[in-house]
Amino acid sequence: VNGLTPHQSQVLNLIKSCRAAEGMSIQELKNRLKGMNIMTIKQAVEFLSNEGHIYSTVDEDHYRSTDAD
Amino acid sequence: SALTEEQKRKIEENRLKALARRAERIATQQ
Repeated sequence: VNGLTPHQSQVLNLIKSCRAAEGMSIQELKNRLKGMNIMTIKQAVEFLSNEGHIYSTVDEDHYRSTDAD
Repeated sequence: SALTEEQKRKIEENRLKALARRAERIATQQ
């Protein structure tokens, strides 16, 4: 629908739902997306970041969505 | 946890860069 794979959409939707100022951590994504392995999550995060859907915050381990605000 | 002014500045900088990437991607797709 939006040019994203189902995995990328799942990761993006979770990051979008996060209200914390520092965003969502990779570890939290892993905890929430129980069926998804860490490499798949990291690849989705990298893709979404390159596409400008998300951006890193306090470090390379925390992300927020550009659509959140 | 409260963010420092420096962290807030960095986050805003990264947000603006991401929005620029997004705009660039959308422009090249059209």
